Amino acid sequence: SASEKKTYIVHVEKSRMPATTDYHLQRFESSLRQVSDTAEMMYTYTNAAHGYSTRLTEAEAVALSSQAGILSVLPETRYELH
Amino acid sequence: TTRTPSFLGLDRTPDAFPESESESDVIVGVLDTGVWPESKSFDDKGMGPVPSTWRGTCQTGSNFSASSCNRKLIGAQYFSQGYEAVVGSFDESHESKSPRDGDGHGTHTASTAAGSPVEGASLLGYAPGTARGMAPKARVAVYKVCWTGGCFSSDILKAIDKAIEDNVNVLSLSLGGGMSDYYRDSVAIGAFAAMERGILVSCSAGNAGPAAFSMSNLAPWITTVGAGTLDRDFPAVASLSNGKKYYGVSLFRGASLPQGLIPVVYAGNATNVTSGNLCMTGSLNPEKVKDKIVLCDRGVNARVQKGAVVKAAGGVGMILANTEANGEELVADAHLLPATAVGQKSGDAIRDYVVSGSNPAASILFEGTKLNIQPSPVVAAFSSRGPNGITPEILKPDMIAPGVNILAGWSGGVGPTGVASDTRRVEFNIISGTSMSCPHVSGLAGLLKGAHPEWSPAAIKSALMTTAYVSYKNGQRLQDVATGKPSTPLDHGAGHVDPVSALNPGLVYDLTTEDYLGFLCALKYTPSQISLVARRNFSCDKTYSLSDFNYPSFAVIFKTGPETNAAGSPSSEPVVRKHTRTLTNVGPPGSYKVTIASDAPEVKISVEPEVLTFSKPNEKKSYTVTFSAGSMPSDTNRFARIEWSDGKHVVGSPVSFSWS
Repeated sequence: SASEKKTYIVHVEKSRMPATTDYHLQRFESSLRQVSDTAEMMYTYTNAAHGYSTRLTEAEAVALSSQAGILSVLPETRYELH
Repeated sequence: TTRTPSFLGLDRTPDAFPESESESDVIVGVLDTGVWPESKSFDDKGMGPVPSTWRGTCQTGSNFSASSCNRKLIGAQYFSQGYEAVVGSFDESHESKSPRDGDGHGTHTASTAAGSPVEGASLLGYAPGTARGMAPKARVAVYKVCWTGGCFSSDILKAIDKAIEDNVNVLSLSLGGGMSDYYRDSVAIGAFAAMERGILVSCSAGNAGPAAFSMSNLAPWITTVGAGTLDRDFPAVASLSNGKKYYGVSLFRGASLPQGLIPVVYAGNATNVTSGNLCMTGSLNPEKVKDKIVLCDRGVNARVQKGAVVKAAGGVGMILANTEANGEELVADAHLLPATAVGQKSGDAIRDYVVSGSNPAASILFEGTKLNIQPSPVVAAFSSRGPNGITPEILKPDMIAPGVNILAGWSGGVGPTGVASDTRRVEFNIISGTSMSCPHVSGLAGLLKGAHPEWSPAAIKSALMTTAYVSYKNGQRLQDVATGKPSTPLDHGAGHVDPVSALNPGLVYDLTTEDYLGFLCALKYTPSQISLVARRNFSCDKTYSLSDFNYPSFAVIFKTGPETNAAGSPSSEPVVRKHTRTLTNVGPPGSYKVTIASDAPEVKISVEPEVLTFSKPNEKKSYTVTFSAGSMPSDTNRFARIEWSDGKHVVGSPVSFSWS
């Protein structure tokens, strides 16, 4: 359904601002709050990627992906053992 | 791994990898199903203090405490938020919310990469010997990202994020998720960041072979590993009442079949359901299989599950027949009842005999462990194959390594077959897959990192690739079990890994982060896509060419239609492709001469210059290869090999030509 939430990995453009953890978190939080009051960050990524993962509805994901500074909102992928 | 060290030559040349402390400074991170810390493969006897570079932790959780780690298993963490978000609450009666491995796969891969030597290892007496990882002195850091419901990208990306922070040197990922562009693939994105930090990322190619375009983990900054066999087998012969014998394999240990010949029935004739020939759960009619050997066709459900189904229905034995999908590939399993797996040809013959004969009967003779099986290695049928479905200009897989019937450590929480009814518990298990070949290369990369701490991930990968072999000692080419014919670079990449030669490759094809950024530019990635993969703004401000990307192999693409000349008219002239490479000297001064071996008479190949002379360490020299060819039918593939040699070192590169 439209209200069903799925996991997304949100890749955020890296800012030229100082790379402090607090700054990153504030920036991530601020972008997320603009599309959802309830969504919470599951993980933040600082080394392997620049962004976070969260649970969003499809509409929220679309809204987030159109925000400035958001590079991509990628749906969760399931990998399998080989 | 009671056989792979000797198969790879590691035991015959102990001086090649000197007893140095540098290997013990290497940390191999394994993203998998966790670890069984009590496995003897993680015994830390004789190991020195944990490397000062290590920043990771030993995370506690259900049935896993800080004391579960030691100087061998220096880190263990789990990442479950992505998984939990999908499945809801954890069923802790089913799986541990901790780094503990309830599956076995993670313990197997971690011990294959860097397990301590364990004497007297075997699976139920099969494959006896000393089991050891490829880098036995290296440290292991486990990142549990795979759960009973799968491995989720948000967890995987966080684990890579943490592994980078923890300062691992090698990352081993025996998992994959199909084929998607690099900027959509969390493993590719995370691996790029790891590469930048000097971490070699080794991934399995996948088990979707022998179909073409079946690989995953295709990014050029990843080392992609296919699977080959060992020179070891576990024969179990099916003898029929018509006097014919058919060779199969099995790891069954237990009460033998009754003496003499036993009635045998084809599962397809002992069922009332469609696909009953596959021995699916509940599909067999007990009245028709009781006290009989059942012939089941391979496919759909797990091989060992079929044995459990036969046993549950009252059968006393099983012959498991390959179909066209698997051909002659034989994968041994620790079945729950006397069983043997036979190839397609044998399976067809046995099926004909069983369904057309009157009172068909058979017996199965288990012959144990046989060594020195030749030819070996052969490319496993299941090993995923090229061409590269994302970037055809990059040849994948990069190499093959042992991945069939590999013995390594196992979880104490599950039987060797993994099926619920298997109550046996074993310290070691024998399983197959590119999951098993990947950690072989991860461990070998750790060995090289220990020997050459200054080498980049690309240099280590180059050393492993350019020294890989493509022919047997008798000069015959490596074979592909899927066809019974010589394998090609689309099957085996640069060839089968040869770690002793890789230690001293002479020359390497090195690559820096800038080179990989140039690669992304050559792919015409948008600034946003580049930023996604590389976490930075990068301007593609010059002309970039995939043909000049300094990869250790060549994939040359020709178009099938007539190319146009300068005037825009169809040209009848041969199409010319020029590829430039740069070699870096990591050996003594020397003069290297090029030789070309080609199976492609349609392609003219020339190299300029033909001799490269290196007078000092780290000196770089470039060369250009010109390939010219006319039109060929679409999907035609041809192959060649370019080798540089100073008489002592051979620096080989496979070449694939594709017309599309």
